[in-house]
Parts: sequence; C-alpha cells; structure tokens
Amino acid sequence: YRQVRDGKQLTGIVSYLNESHQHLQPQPTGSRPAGSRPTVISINDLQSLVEAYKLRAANLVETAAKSLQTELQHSKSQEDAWNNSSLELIRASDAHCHYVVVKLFAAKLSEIGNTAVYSVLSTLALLYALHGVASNSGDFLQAGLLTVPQLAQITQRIKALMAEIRPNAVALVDAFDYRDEMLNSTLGRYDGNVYENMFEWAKSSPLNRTEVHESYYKHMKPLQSRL
Amino acid sequence: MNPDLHRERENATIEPEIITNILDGGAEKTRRRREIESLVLNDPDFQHEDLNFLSRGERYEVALKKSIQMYSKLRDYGISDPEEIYFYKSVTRKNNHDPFGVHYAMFIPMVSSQCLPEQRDKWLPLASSLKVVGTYAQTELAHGTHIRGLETTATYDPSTQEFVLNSPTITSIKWWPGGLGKTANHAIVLAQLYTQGKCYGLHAFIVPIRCMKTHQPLPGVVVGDIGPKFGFDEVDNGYLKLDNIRIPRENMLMKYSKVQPDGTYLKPPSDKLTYGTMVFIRSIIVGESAIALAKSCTIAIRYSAVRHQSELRAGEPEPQILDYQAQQHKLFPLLATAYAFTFVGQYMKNTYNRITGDINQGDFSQLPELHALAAGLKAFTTWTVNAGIEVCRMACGGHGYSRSSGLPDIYVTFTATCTYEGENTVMMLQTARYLVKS
Repeated sequence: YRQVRDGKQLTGIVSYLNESHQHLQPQPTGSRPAGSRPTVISINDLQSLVEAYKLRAANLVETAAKSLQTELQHSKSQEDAWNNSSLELIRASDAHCHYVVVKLFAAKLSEIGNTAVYSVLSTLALLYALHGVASNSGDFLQAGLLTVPQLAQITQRIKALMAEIRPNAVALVDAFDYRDEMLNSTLGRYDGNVYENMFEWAKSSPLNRTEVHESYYKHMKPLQSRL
Repeated sequence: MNPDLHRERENATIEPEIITNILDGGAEKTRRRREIESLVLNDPDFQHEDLNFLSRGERYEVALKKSIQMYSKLRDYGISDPEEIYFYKSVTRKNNHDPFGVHYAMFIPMVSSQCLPEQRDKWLPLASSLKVVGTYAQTELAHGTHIRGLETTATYDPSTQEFVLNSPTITSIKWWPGGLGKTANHAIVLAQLYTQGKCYGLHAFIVPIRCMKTHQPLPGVVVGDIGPKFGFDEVDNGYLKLDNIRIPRENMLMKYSKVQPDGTYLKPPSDKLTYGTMVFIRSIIVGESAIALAKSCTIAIRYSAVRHQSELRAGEPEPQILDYQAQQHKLFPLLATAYAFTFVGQYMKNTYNRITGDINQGDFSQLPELHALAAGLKAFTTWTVNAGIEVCRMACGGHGYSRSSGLPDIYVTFTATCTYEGENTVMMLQTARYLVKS
C-alpha cells in the first residue's frame, strides 16, 4: 500500500493495489459524489465477483493502512500503532486470501474441457463466491460494491445454485475418490450400508468383549447385595 | 449398495472419473495414485485393529510398527517421487500421524541442507539406517511462533572445542516435537548461540539425547512424553530439558554460519534461506486443508443421501435429509470450498516448485510475496476447514459424534494445523505486513 501510495508500481498478486488505489481515491468535487461508486457485482458473472473481491480486499488494506496512520498521528510508536490496528490488519489479510482463492477457482475453470464438468464446477465456483459475499456482506456494502436489495437477490441465487448442485452432490464427493479405508467412516462408506456397519463396529468395541463387564462383579454386585 | 446412493449415482449428470483426473492433475496421476493406494491397503503388514479400540500405549506401538514398515517398504519399492512418497504415507497413516514423521520430514532434510559435506557424510547414513532416530526441537514451553524468544542456549567453550547446551529455565524446556518423548535418540536443537561473550542468535545443533545401545536418556538429559492431547494419540510429542550438555563443535550445523575452533563466528550469506522451508511446509498444509474438508464432505454428503428424517409433507415417507434446503446450505458451500482449496493447493505447490528454481539461481525476488501468501493462505484455509469439519460432523446428527463416523478423528488431527507451523493470527499479521508495505 505504501509503495503504491508513493507512486511505485507493484507486480505479482498484490498488483491489484495499483489500480484500485486510484479507484478508491475520493473523486474531485463536481463529479460523482464519493458515496455513489458504481456497483460492480453482477450476481451471475463470476469475473465480476472476482473483481468485487479484489476491490473489497483493496478497501480493507486501505482501511488498515489508514488506521496505522491515524495511530501514528497520535504519536504512537510503530509497534503500538501496529498492535492497535490488529483487527483491521487481520481483516485485510483475510480479504486478500479470500480474493486469491476466488480468483484461482475462476482461473481453474478455464482449463476444464469437458462441458458437463465445466458447468457443474462453474456452479460450485459461483456458489463459493456468492456465499462468501453473503457471509461478509458488511465489507462489500461498506465498500459500495453491493446494494441492500442485491443481498436478497444473492440469497435467492444461492438457493437456486444449491438446487442445481443437488443432483450431482454425491458424484462430486465420489470424485474425491477416497477409498473406504482412507475415510475410516461407517457413515461415509461408498456402498452406503451405514447402519449394518455401525452395528458391527459397535459390537467389536472392547467394552463388549464379555457379556458382563468385570466391573459389575467388582462394584455393582457388591452394592446390590448390600441393599 | 444402498438404494438411495445407487439412485444418486444413476441420476448424476457428470462422470466423477473426469473430475478425479482433474483433481489429480491427469488420468495417469489418478492411475498411479490408485496403484500406490492398493499397494498399501492390500498389504497385510498394515492391517491392524481399529485404533479407536486401543489404549494410547497400544496406539503408539501400532504406529511405531507401521512407521518402521512404511519407511522400509518405501525403500524396498524404490518409490522416490516426493508426491508418490506423500501418497504412500498418507494412505498408510489414514487420518493419523506417525512417530517417525519428524525424523523424515525435518531431521533428515535439515542434515541434508544445512550441514557441511563431512557432517552429512557422518550423519546421513546413520539417519537413513535408523541407527540415529532424530527429531527437531524448536518450540519451548513458553515460546512458540516468535522464535527469537527461544531461551535454550549453546555456549562455545574454546578450551575443549565444545558447545554447552542448556535449558536455563522451566519455560525454556523444549515442548511438542513429534517423536521426542520415547522414539528419538538425537535431536536437532535450535538454541541461542553464544561465543566469545556475544550472542549471535538462533542456530541448530545435533544433540544426542538417548544412548544408541540402551535407549536410556543420557546424563543431564530429561526427556519424556508430554501426555495425552486432543488428538495425535499415536505420536509421542515430547519434552526435553538439557542440563549443560556438552557436544563437539562439529555438531553445529555449519553449512552457512560457522564457529571456528578459536570461537570466531562466521556469518551466513543470507538469512532468507529458512524462508523457503517455511513456505514449503505451509504450502503442504494448504493442501492438507483441502483433503480434510473433502473427506468430511464425502462422509456428510453421502450420509445425508442415506439418512431419512422427519417429513416434508404430512403422511409422505421421510425424505432424504439432503433434500432439505437447510442441510444443503450447511454442506454445499463447504463442498465448493473443498474444491476451491484443492485448486489453491495445486497452485501453491506449482508456484513453490517454480520459485525454488529461481531461488537456486539466486533470485529471491518472488520469495517475499510467496512467503506472505503462504502464511495467509495457511491461516485462511485451516481456520475455514476447522470450522467446516465441525459443521459436517453436526450435519450427521448424533452419529457424527461417534468415533465410527471418522469425523472426530479427522477433526482432532486437523485442528492442530491452526496453531502449529506458525499460529494463524501471527500468520495473518505477517501477510498484513506485506500488504501494508506493498
């Protein structure tokens, strides 16, 4: 942030700070009022969501940097300013990482040749991105990337995406290709014979090695004979 | 086959195999991974009673036996590709860890990368034949991620050309290293180096801790198991207290920094070198996050297709729980996250391999960004998955609480990733430092 603010051009995964720095600068008076930045989210467009995550991250980085500046202006030491801005700093990192994940998911789709798979994974990617927006809506609203009515639309869109995924849910986890021995789970067995195997598993518990556990003779029986 | 699951698979519009190939990075990778899995799962040497039914001591014994077989079979099969070794180990270990893990993951790599040739010639044969079983002792009872705060000291005595390793306080006792309690007979100890009356910061030393014949702790060494934990029952995470233990000067790892016989200290060319190892381990953890969540989703979603509960319309049969929107909203975003993190894991691995090439050419330019990204993503993915596994467990109702579901094991093993190899909050602040600096 500081390098960009000082006019340096960044490369690599943080390069978004270059352009979003201008985007977030207050507009000169006479043009659009600062509060009415264009809303970029289009609920069905993954690339627009990637863009929104990017601007949200940039916005939170700026918020953290400004918090540091404010702390320093109260003549705090660097260390104290840093510690007193931890909440903003962690939020900024979280948003940065979230942006990277969404961006990489969207990028991965372009490598997928099979149309049916492309379609299902695109639905998953969209769900991931929209669920992230809904779970962190405060950030997106504060950055002017989202309007309140859009929040309701997002909820509806998430429901529709879940219904789309529903027919392929089992296939999508089958694709992870974990053998039963790797899962070590009666509930997640490939053949779905859950209850029979839960019963078998329970019967082999050490506690069931004898019909009457030894502690009965040690504690219960003496107790009952005294009563 | 349970009829519900059968019908789910009949009605699917996609072929899982195609996605499996994408997740593995190609059909050939899938074939080879399955081949390795079968190698392990069909091997009677790796069959054992369900660990849930064993005491802690018995679990440790089973894990030790399996580890020894695992590493010797890896050698016998000649499996050398790091990814294939990783597969072989993860199938053998299932959702658990093994007492030799740190010996192979940290001790041997450190000896290989941080020792002089003559030191390597001495220690590597001993380590690979398991005459020397090592661990890596860094974290102390009261000192974790902030390694500059470590208290253990290594003071050079020019008159005998030895280092004196000491744990000056209770808070300086080494704590947590895997395999330290009962398994290892040597440890690479990270300590503050003092020579000619000056402290030169943290350096690594190979310290014998048990007799190689009797396995008894050596004089001045207090070593043991730290006791039961939330998980990791098979691993003897240990404690180590050193009471002025003397080791020869040659036991300091001296490929980069050196101490000459008269005590003169020679600085390393660059302190960036340890960054690379951290980035590597945190990239691996990102991949582990994807695996833990993918397994949890597999269990919860399959069971949600099998389980029928209550009713949607009066009088009709109980629906599959997966048809309830609320159940979908618990699991499908997590399913999407499992895919997202799998792709991030692939990206991190590929990027690390690419940048390692640059580093070997002496180009460190991208390392700071990758280091910041690896730290942040390690925290971001492990925190998300930690919560996600718990949601999957609860989505299975009461049965999720039984160890037979596999979810408690996945959870108690995975949750350690949020605090080890760099506590997550500290990781996030490292990324923030880079963001603000940028």
